[in-house]
Amino acid sequence: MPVFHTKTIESILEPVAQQVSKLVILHEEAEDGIPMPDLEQPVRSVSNAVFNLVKVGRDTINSSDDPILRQDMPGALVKVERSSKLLEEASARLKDDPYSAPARKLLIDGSGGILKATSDLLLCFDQSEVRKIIRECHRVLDYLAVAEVIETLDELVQFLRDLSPCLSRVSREVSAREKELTHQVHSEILVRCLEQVKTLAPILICSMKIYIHIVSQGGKGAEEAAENRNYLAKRMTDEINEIIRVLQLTSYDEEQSE
Amino acid sequence: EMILEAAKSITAATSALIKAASAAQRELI
Repeated sequence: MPVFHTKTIESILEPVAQQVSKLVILHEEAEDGIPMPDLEQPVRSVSNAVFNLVKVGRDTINSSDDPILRQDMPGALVKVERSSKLLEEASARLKDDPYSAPARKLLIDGSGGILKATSDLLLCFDQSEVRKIIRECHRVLDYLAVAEVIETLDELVQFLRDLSPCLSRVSREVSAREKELTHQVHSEILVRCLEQVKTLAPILICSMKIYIHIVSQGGKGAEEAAENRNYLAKRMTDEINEIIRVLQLTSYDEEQSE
Repeated sequence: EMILEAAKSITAATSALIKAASAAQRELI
């Protein structure tokens, strides 16, 4: 059984994955077979659903500004269509010969192909959604990179105005993503990193305020205050980078690396 | 969202097809 790395993908594909496995076993156990029923109607329902998916998929491709999705999704759509054709061919052949073994093989190949291609398509879509979250993370990284050049309270206010909405979006989206993952370890890392970011953010702002105050007073300790601020910005940067790394992982990646 | 709904329709239709195809075999076994 394949491993699905989000709960949404799992809920869509797992029931049919189980049935495809059962279908293969049933046909192996019933080698001599009995006549296959007329499958024209259920195959037509699959063809209609595939037609609709291809249409929705093309709309998604055309409206997306994600070059990777635009590159990968058409291939998955072609595979879904091909698998659907296999089912149509199986149905036509079984109508002529309800005992046909090659036609049963086509039926199994077509069903498995639909499962695999739909899985590829959903993964392609899902990864595109992940890249949207990663773009937000990179915005936060860009803001953190300028923490070192903030010298006045006005600049700090503007810095906060820029960073806060971005950080809120990252927090909301990563939190939602964490709940979606089927991989417990990945989910826990995201929770931990996000908690760290939330804890560090006000401390960083405080350290920036202290630095600005010391500089404006012309007093000693500006160097230490800058070091402390930079350390906090670096820690937040590390946590965001770890979030980006884990967001890109799928269970499949981990199995490969193992 | 529409992609997910369309994918759900495909898997539902494929499930129905497999059920129909398997029914006769189940009887045999």
